Amino acid sequence: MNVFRLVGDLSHLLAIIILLLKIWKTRSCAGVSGKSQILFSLVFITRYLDLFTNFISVYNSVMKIIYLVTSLGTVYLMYFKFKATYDSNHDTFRIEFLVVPVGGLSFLVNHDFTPLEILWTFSIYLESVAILPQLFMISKTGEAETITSHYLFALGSYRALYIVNWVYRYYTEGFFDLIAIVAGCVQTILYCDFFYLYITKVLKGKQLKLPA
Amino acid sequence: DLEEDTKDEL
Repeated sequence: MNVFRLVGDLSHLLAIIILLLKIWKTRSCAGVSGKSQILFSLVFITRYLDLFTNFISVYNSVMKIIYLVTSLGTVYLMYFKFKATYDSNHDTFRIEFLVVPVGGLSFLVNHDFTPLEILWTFSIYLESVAILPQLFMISKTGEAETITSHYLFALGSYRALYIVNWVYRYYTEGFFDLIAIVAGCVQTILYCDFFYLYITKVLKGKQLKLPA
Repeated sequence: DLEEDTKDEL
């Protein structure tokens, strides 16, 4: 463990908590893409199948359980409890266009052709594009609530910090995982224009409005 | 080596 990965994990946890609180407190999931939340739940389920078979550390197991419970809880709130506030008219990204190619790629490009490894690879590739429905939805509505932009900033920062962690681990341990690194770079690049808008607008107190 | 490739990252 290193400080970059720890801050990255905490940023990820913060993002998930921000979203959960936003939906729970406002009792509304307006402006939030349920499809992205479904994809994130799928990412955690396919990645953490070894939760009970492969103990790494207490921290590792506790965080995995928190991620699984909070992401599934968010999906539950969006599609059941506060379903009336779910904006399905703007959340129209075809996620099969993500899941199918990612599924195919995870069979073709992986470290080891075993079920657990292919599912882990699927989860890494899927996570890199899971935010697309959310970014697509914001581009359609042309704006995002400030709390949603804080969520996106924390979520985007987590994988950017993981990239720093991978550079650090490469130079200190000689460890690197090309699949995770390439997918992590794609994932972080997808946030770039949002990061620009967030820093130039939201941090100056303005509403996040995408150029229509 | 790949054998002890324990996935210790979240």
